[in-house]
Amino acid sequence: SDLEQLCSYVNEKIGNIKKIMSLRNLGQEPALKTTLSKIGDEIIVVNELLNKFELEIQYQEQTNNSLKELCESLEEDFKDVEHLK
Amino acid sequence: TLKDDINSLLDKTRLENQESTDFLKATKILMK
Amino acid sequence: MEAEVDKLELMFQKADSDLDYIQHRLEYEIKTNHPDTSGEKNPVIVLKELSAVKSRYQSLYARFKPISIEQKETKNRICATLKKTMTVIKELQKQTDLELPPLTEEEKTVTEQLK
Repeated sequence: SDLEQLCSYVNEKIGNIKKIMSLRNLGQEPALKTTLSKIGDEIIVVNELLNKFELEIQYQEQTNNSLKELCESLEEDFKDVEHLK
Repeated sequence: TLKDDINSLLDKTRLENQESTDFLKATKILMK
Repeated sequence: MEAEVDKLELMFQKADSDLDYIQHRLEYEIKTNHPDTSGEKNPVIVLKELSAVKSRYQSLYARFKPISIEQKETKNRICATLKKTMTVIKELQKQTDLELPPLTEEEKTVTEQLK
């Protein structure tokens, strides 16, 4: 598996270089330039979405903690009621 | 598609959070 | 054998540094051909930001998944415990002939909701 890891590492590098190679002639065609700036704008939008998503996850973690506390106190109540019985 | 995936996941998380908040309130009322 | 392995290792290291050199050389060339004009980023930066966004999404998703599962489990545990507690309270009520105040409208609604 080490050799496989090594191969995928090298392949990933080669893949990156190919991507950059394809970008190399970008300046000539204005159409590609607009596509590039559109991608740049999309990246900003996606990052804002990810910010919102991260806030929701933080809220979810807080809710999760409250649910766990509630569950523990409920289980305490159940033990008391069982004891009463 | 990445944007669509994030949007749908965001809606799902928002919905789950709303449900959990309602659930918490409901349970606390019963525990009174 | 040892010598062969060392030789292979050296070849991989050389390939690795060659690839690094090519990438940096390409990035440099692109940056010089497309100096950052106002509002326009050069393609290499856009490419890096794109992969940064993807990995940020993956790490957030990895964080979200277990919490969502754990939340469902906790809610199920709460419902089960509530149910058990209500059952025992009813039994106690019978045994002691104790009249508990009836559930308020709000409590009834909420019980339905939890069901």
